Amino acid sequence: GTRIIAIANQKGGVGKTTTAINLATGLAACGQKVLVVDLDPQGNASTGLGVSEYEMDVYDVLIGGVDLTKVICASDIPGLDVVPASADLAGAEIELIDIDHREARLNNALAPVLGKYDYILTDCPPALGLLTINALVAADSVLVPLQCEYFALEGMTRLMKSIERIRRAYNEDLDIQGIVLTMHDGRNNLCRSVEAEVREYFGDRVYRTVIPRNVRLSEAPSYGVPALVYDLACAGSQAYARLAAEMLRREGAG
Amino acid sequence: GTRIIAIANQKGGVGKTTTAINLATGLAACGQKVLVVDLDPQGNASTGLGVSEYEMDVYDVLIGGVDLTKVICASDIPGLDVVPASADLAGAEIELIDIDHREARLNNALAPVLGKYDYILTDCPPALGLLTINALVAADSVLVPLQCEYFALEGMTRLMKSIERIRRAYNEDLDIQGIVLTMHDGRNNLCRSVEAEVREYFGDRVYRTVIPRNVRLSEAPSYGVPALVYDLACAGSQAYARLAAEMLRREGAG
Ligand SMILES: Nc1ncnc2c1ncn2[C@@H]1O[C@H](COP(=O)(O)OP(=O)(O)OP(=O)(O)O)[C@@H](O)[C@H]1O
Ligand SMILES: Nc1ncnc2c1ncn2[C@@H]1O[C@H](COP(=O)(O)OP(=O)(O)OP(=O)(O)O)[C@@H](O)[C@H]1O
Ligand SMILES: [Mg+2]
Ligand SMILES: [Mg+2]
Repeated sequence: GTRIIAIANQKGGVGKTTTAINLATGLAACGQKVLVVDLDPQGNASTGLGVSEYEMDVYDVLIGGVDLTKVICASDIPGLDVVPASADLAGAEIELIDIDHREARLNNALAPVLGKYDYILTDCPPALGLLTINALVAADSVLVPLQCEYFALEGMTRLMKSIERIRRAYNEDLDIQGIVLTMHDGRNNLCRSVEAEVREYFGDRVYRTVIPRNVRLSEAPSYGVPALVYDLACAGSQAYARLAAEMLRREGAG
Repeated sequence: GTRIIAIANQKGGVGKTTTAINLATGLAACGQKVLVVDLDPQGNASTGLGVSEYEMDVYDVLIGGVDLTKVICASDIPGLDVVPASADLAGAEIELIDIDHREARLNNALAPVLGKYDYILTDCPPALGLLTINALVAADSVLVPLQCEYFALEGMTRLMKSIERIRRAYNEDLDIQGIVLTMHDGRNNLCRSVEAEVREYFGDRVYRTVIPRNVRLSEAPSYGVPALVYDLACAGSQAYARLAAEMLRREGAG
């Protein structure tokens, strides 16, 4: 069956989009069929995957009730498709308020494509509003990119409470798929002490694979390609390839 | 009179809060009376300024109509006060929808404190929702922290359009106070090329002072003090002190 994973963290700039793009590419490179759903009005996952010319996007699905299969775009990566986002999506948070079952719009929209993909990854905006809630209601589990910084650590409590609230109210199977440490710099004391605290508190839920700070990861989006395509040999790409493998092992272990 | 400056950028993690905390401290160190309004449900500006025990916060002002003077907290920095935020604020985006003049709640709430402060800085969440809109409607000008990265640059068009929309609809005096380059690393090609592009396009609106990437800036919040207090001699603090001086020169030049 299809596994739906929300990539979420309300803290801004922690590597949600970079993880969605490069983990999806890593999974596709392992022969998985993957769909990335861009739920962020910034549309960074869409441009980072080279998808730019589209007439309809996820806004039309959530608000207009358009069939999701009509807005799927192929990326240049074999086995990797994208449901793009546009700036209209910023209005969706307000427009969703008056719609019935507003929290389940994405969940219902994904029904026709279940079985066609091995993984569906949703890239969330930096907030706990109705777009992220839609992602959490539709998801089997949540992958949390975590920057080893104080403000990012401080935000984890709120994120865990929100996930718990969604689990109780809408999605009893929702669990934490894993926590991925991003922009990691082992020479930095703060980073090492945040890592130690996170591993102590969250234990095995923290991936062994750590994503290093690596400028090549931030250069790739300006060429509209994932880092694994831009520079497969760099430390950042290698880390995301390892992350994909570790995820498959964890998923396989069921 | 009092100058109200919104520190805004919908891109996450670009240094909005770090700029709000350390620019406010730099201005206070120059003898200015400063109020920081934390409009982010993450509450990072509140904890970064060491303000943690409070009964009411900006949520009670925006939604409950409580007098803003009742929620002002003194910080440990002479001349620097804080209107703190709490996680309740996340609900405000939805609760504001049905309130009259929802976009002007902060603007109206600040009226009683005009004249008591030289500067009011509002720290915005990473979104263009009703909280950021409230900050833009209340503001005389917008200070935009900009990370020299591709996704951050890509978001500038949308931000400028939003500011223009607010100017036309609600606040005809709103202008761009300045753009501050943050987490700058001169050895990084991407960073240098983004800087060149930004300076070419925005000209004098880009501050000469550039904030370098400096780990001491990210260590300070874990002690609940601004970097200027934690380590005044470090490159990050020195840059924010220069930024405060450059801002005063710009404002004085009127
Ligand atoms: N491991 C890394 N090393 C270096 N740069 C990185 C790394 N991961 C991400 N970046 C860069 O850091 C910035 C923030 O990352 P990204 O945009 O993926 O975070 P995000 O959580 O999706 O942000 P937002 O909250 O705005 O959606 C981007 O410019 C990205 O290119
Ligand atoms: N110049 C800098 N050098 C090194 N680290 C920095 C610098 N500026 C900010 N940081 C760190 O980077 C992270 C992001 O900064 P900050 O939280 O201020 O951004 P923000 O735009 O307020 O984020 P959000 O969008 O989540 O509100 C924080 O952990 C902060 O400590
Ligand atoms: Mg993102
Ligand atoms: Mg912030």
